[in-house]
Amino acid sequence: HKGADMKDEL
Amino acid sequence: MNVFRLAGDVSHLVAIIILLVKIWRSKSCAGISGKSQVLFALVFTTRYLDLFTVFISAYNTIMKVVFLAMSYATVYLIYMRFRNMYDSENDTFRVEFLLVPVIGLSFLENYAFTPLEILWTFSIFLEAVAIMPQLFMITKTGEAESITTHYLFFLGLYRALYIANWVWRYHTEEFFDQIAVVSGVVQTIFYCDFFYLYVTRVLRGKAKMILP
Repeated sequence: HKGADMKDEL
Repeated sequence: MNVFRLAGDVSHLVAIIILLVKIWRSKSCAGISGKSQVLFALVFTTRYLDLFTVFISAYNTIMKVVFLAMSYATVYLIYMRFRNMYDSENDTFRVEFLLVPVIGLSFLENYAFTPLEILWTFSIFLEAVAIMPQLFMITKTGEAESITTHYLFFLGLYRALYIANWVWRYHTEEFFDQIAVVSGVVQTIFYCDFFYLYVTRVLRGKAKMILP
Protein backbone atom coordinates (compact mmCIF):
# COMPACT_ATOMS: atom_id res chain seq x y z
CA HIS A 1 0.00 0.00 0.00
CA LYS A 2 0.92 3.61 -0.50
CA GLY A 3 1.54 6.18 2.20
CA ALA A 4 -1.72 7.96 1.47
CA ASP A 5 -4.13 5.45 2.97
CA MET A 6 -2.72 4.83 6.46
CA LYS A 7 -0.25 7.17 8.13
CA ASP A 8 0.64 5.18 11.21
CA GLU A 9 4.19 6.50 11.53
CA LEU A 10 5.17 9.52 13.56
CA MET B 1 5.16 -1.81 14.77
CA ASN B 2 8.62 -3.35 14.68
CA VAL B 3 11.69 -3.02 16.87
CA PHE B 4 13.38 -0.45 14.56
CA ARG B 5 10.32 1.76 14.53
CA LEU B 6 9.91 1.59 18.32
CA ALA B 7 13.62 2.26 18.91
CA GLY B 8 13.40 5.15 16.43
CA ASP B 9 10.48 6.74 18.26
CA VAL B 10 12.25 6.26 21.60
CA SER B 11 15.41 7.92 20.21
CA HIS B 12 13.31 10.83 18.98
CA LEU B 13 11.71 11.16 22.40
CA VAL B 14 15.09 10.94 24.15
CA ALA B 15 16.52 13.66 21.87
CA ILE B 16 13.70 16.07 22.66
CA ILE B 17 13.86 15.31 26.40
CA ILE B 18 17.66 15.83 26.44
CA LEU B 19 17.20 19.28 24.89
CA LEU B 20 14.34 20.29 27.19
CA VAL B 21 16.14 19.12 30.34
CA LYS B 22 19.39 20.77 29.25
CA ILE B 23 17.67 24.14 28.77
CA TRP B 24 15.66 23.78 31.98
CA ARG B 25 18.59 22.74 34.20
CA SER B 26 21.15 25.20 32.83
CA LYS B 27 18.48 27.92 32.55
CA SER B 28 20.10 28.71 29.24
CA CYS B 29 19.57 28.02 25.57
CA ALA B 30 23.03 29.15 24.49
CA GLY B 31 24.14 27.32 21.38
CA ILE B 32 20.60 26.16 20.56
CA SER B 33 18.99 27.34 17.36
CA GLY B 34 15.54 28.69 18.20
CA LYS B 35 14.79 28.69 14.48
CA SER B 36 15.27 24.92 14.22
CA GLN B 37 13.00 24.44 17.22
CA VAL B 38 10.26 26.64 15.72
CA LEU B 39 10.54 24.65 12.49
CA PHE B 40 10.16 21.37 14.42
CA ALA B 41 7.09 22.75 16.21
CA LEU B 42 5.69 23.65 12.78
CA VAL B 43 6.55 20.13 11.53
CA PHE B 44 4.59 18.47 14.35
CA THR B 45 1.68 20.91 14.05
CA THR B 46 1.16 20.38 10.32
CA ARG B 47 1.74 16.61 10.45
CA TYR B 48 -0.46 15.76 13.42
CA LEU B 49 -3.61 17.54 12.25
CA ASP B 50 -4.91 14.01 11.68
CA LEU B 51 -5.31 13.79 15.47
CA PHE B 52 -8.70 15.32 14.73
CA THR B 53 -9.62 13.10 11.77
CA VAL B 54 -8.41 9.52 12.32
CA PHE B 55 -7.65 7.33 15.30
CA ILE B 56 -4.75 4.92 14.71
CA SER B 57 -3.83 3.67 18.18
CA ALA B 58 -3.46 4.90 21.74
CA TYR B 59 0.34 4.78 21.27
CA ASN B 60 0.09 6.91 18.14
CA THR B 61 -2.17 9.51 19.74
CA ILE B 62 -0.17 9.77 22.97
CA MET B 63 3.17 10.11 21.16
CA LYS B 64 1.78 12.80 18.88
CA VAL B 65 0.43 14.81 21.81
CA VAL B 66 3.72 14.40 23.72
CA PHE B 67 5.83 15.50 20.73
CA LEU B 68 3.59 18.52 20.17
CA ALA B 69 3.64 19.54 23.83
CA MET B 70 7.40 19.14 24.20
CA SER B 71 8.22 21.01 20.99
CA TYR B 72 6.05 23.94 22.09
CA ALA B 73 7.59 23.83 25.57
CA THR B 74 11.06 24.03 24.00
CA VAL B 75 10.08 27.02 21.86
CA TYR B 76 8.53 28.67 24.93
CA LEU B 77 11.71 28.20 26.99
CA ILE B 78 13.93 29.60 24.23
CA TYR B 79 11.87 32.62 23.19
CA MET B 80 10.08 33.52 26.42
CA ARG B 81 11.47 32.14 29.65
CA PHE B 82 15.20 32.18 28.86
CA ARG B 83 15.17 34.60 25.94
CA ASN B 84 17.98 36.61 27.54
CA MET B 85 20.30 33.69 26.87
CA TYR B 86 19.09 33.13 23.32
CA ASP B 87 22.04 33.46 20.97
CA SER B 88 20.21 35.31 18.18
CA GLU B 89 23.43 36.74 16.75
CA ASN B 90 24.59 33.28 15.73
CA ASP B 91 21.13 31.95 14.80
CA THR B 92 21.10 33.71 11.47
CA PHE B 93 20.08 31.00 9.04
CA ARG B 94 17.57 32.41 6.54
CA VAL B 95 14.54 30.22 7.18
CA GLU B 96 12.66 31.57 4.15
CA PHE B 97 15.21 29.80 1.93
CA LEU B 98 13.91 26.53 3.40
CA LEU B 99 10.22 27.40 3.65
CA VAL B 100 9.68 28.67 0.10
CA PRO B 101 11.03 25.58 -1.71
CA VAL B 102 9.40 23.24 0.83
CA ILE B 103 5.98 24.90 0.37
CA GLY B 104 6.42 24.79 -3.41
CA LEU B 105 7.45 21.11 -3.42
CA SER B 106 4.58 20.04 -1.17
CA PHE B 107 2.11 21.48 -3.68
CA LEU B 108 3.83 19.72 -6.58
CA GLU B 109 4.53 16.29 -5.08
CA ASN B 110 1.86 14.85 -2.79
CA TYR B 111 -0.47 11.86 -2.51
CA ALA B 112 -3.63 13.93 -2.94
CA PHE B 113 -4.29 17.60 -3.61
CA THR B 114 -6.19 18.19 -0.37
CA PRO B 115 -5.30 20.59 2.47
CA LEU B 116 -4.45 17.80 4.96
CA GLU B 117 -2.31 15.86 2.47
CA ILE B 118 -0.45 18.98 1.34
CA LEU B 119 0.21 19.96 4.97
CA TRP B 120 1.37 16.41 5.76
CA THR B 121 3.76 16.48 2.79
CA PHE B 122 4.95 19.94 3.83
CA SER B 123 5.76 18.56 7.30
CA ILE B 124 7.72 15.63 5.86
CA PHE B 125 9.81 17.87 3.58
CA LEU B 126 10.27 20.49 6.28
CA GLU B 127 11.47 17.92 8.82
CA ALA B 128 14.16 16.88 6.35
CA VAL B 129 15.74 20.35 6.49
CA ALA B 130 14.59 21.72 9.86
CA ILE B 131 17.91 20.92 11.56
CA MET B 132 19.87 23.08 9.11
CA PRO B 133 19.71 26.31 11.21
CA GLN B 134 21.16 24.32 14.14
CA LEU B 135 23.97 22.79 12.06
CA PHE B 136 24.61 26.20 10.51
CA MET B 137 24.90 27.72 13.98
CA ILE B 138 27.46 25.10 15.05
CA THR B 139 29.47 25.73 11.89
CA LYS B 140 29.32 29.48 12.49
CA THR B 141 30.46 29.38 16.10
CA GLY B 142 32.79 26.44 15.45
CA GLU B 143 31.74 24.56 18.57
CA ALA B 144 28.89 22.82 20.35
CA GLU B 145 28.39 21.80 23.96
CA SER B 146 28.41 18.06 24.43
CA ILE B 147 24.76 17.96 25.54
CA THR B 148 23.78 19.69 22.30
CA THR B 149 25.73 17.05 20.40
CA HIS B 150 23.99 14.23 22.33
CA TYR B 151 20.69 15.80 21.27
CA LEU B 152 21.80 15.81 17.62
CA PHE B 153 23.10 12.25 17.93
CA PHE B 154 19.73 10.93 19.12
CA LEU B 155 17.90 12.88 16.40
CA GLY B 156 20.19 11.35 13.78
CA LEU B 157 19.82 7.89 15.34
CA TYR B 158 16.04 8.26 15.14
CA ARG B 159 16.33 8.95 11.41
CA ALA B 160 18.68 6.03 10.80
CA LEU B 161 16.35 3.67 12.71
CA TYR B 162 13.39 4.85 10.64
CA ILE B 163 15.27 3.82 7.50
CA ALA B 164 15.80 0.36 9.01
CA ASN B 165 12.07 0.35 9.83
CA TRP B 166 11.19 1.10 6.19
CA VAL B 167 13.47 -1.65 4.91
CA TRP B 168 11.80 -4.04 7.35
CA ARG B 169 8.29 -2.94 6.41
CA TYR B 170 9.07 -3.15 2.70
CA HIS B 171 10.07 -6.79 3.08
CA THR B 172 7.43 -7.90 5.57
CA GLU B 173 4.30 -5.97 4.51
CA GLU B 174 5.25 -4.44 1.14
CA PHE B 175 4.81 -1.01 2.71
CA PHE B 176 6.53 1.79 0.82
CA ASP B 177 5.84 5.46 1.47
CA GLN B 178 7.80 7.16 -1.28
CA ILE B 179 7.58 10.73 0.04
CA ALA B 180 8.58 9.76 3.58
CA VAL B 181 11.38 7.43 2.46
CA VAL B 182 13.02 9.78 -0.05
CA SER B 183 12.97 12.81 2.26
CA GLY B 184 13.93 10.59 5.21
CA VAL B 185 17.05 9.41 3.39
CA VAL B 186 17.94 12.99 2.44
CA GLN B 187 17.48 14.04 6.07
CA THR B 188 19.72 11.26 7.35
CA ILE B 189 22.51 12.32 4.99
CA PHE B 190 22.65 15.72 6.75
CA TYR B 191 23.62 13.95 9.96
CA CYS B 192 26.46 11.87 8.51
CA ASP B 193 29.14 14.54 8.77
CA PHE B 194 27.97 15.34 12.29
CA PHE B 195 28.03 11.62 13.28
CA TYR B 196 31.65 11.42 12.20
CA LEU B 197 32.61 14.41 14.37
CA TYR B 198 30.54 13.08 17.27
CA VAL B 199 32.31 9.73 17.29
CA THR B 200 35.80 11.14 16.73
CA ARG B 201 35.53 14.03 19.19
CA VAL B 202 32.69 13.90 21.70
CA LEU B 203 32.85 10.20 22.48
CA ARG B 204 36.57 10.52 23.16
CA GLY B 205 35.88 12.61 26.21
CA LYS B 206 35.84 16.16 24.95
CA ALA B 207 33.58 18.53 26.89
CA LYS B 208 32.85 20.44 23.73
CA MET B 209 32.82 19.54 20.10
CA ILE B 210 35.19 21.95 18.38
CA LEU B 211 35.13 21.92 14.62
CA PRO B 212 38.38 21.29 12.76
